[in-house]
Amino acid sequence: AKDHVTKDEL
Amino acid sequence: MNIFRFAGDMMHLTSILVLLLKIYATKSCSGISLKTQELYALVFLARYLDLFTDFISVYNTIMKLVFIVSSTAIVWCMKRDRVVRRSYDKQLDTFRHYFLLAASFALALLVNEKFTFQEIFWAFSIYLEAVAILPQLVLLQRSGNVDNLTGQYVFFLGAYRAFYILNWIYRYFTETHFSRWIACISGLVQTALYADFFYYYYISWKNNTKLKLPA
Repeated sequence: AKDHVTKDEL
Repeated sequence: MNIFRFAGDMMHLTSILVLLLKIYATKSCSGISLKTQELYALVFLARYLDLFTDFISVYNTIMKLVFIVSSTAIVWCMKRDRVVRRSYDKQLDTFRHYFLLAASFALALLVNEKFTFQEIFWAFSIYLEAVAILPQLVLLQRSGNVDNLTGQYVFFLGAYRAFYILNWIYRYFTETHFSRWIACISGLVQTALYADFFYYYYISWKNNTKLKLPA
């Protein structure tokens, strides 16, 4: 898993 | 993607286009705070570190590039362009924005989703964006009269985060584990800072008078 939550917002 | 977020992004883009229009059409940046523009350039550079590592969508990537390029172009233009920089209100734009930088970074070290480089810089960009408008609002109060394009610029900039709050409410109710409390609380503070500007902007629009902020 990525070490950060993917930020899908600008 | 939902309509609130798309509307918010379009308002954000519009605010930048209005600012670019003002600077290029009038060849003047009077009434614009260079400090606020520098803070915004930092916000985008700190937030979009994942530009090349996380591909979300073409829209997401293009908008990130547009925000980074436009915000740095505005700072460069206000600092380097010989004609534009002459109209910069240097003696009015005296807000000590380094405090905003330091406070945002300190808070990001304390309050973040995960103590990693990327998450700390993301939280830093969120906190910094919430307060980045302060030098601009102070400058508007000091310079008294606000020209139309500058007023519209600040209006759209404030409206964009208000739509993001609607987006977070919508996502909270439609998505199972959606928790964006750092951005949400910061977004509420950010929009609240515009409250008095929105009030005077509405009054000036209703009475069809020039926008004036009380000193």
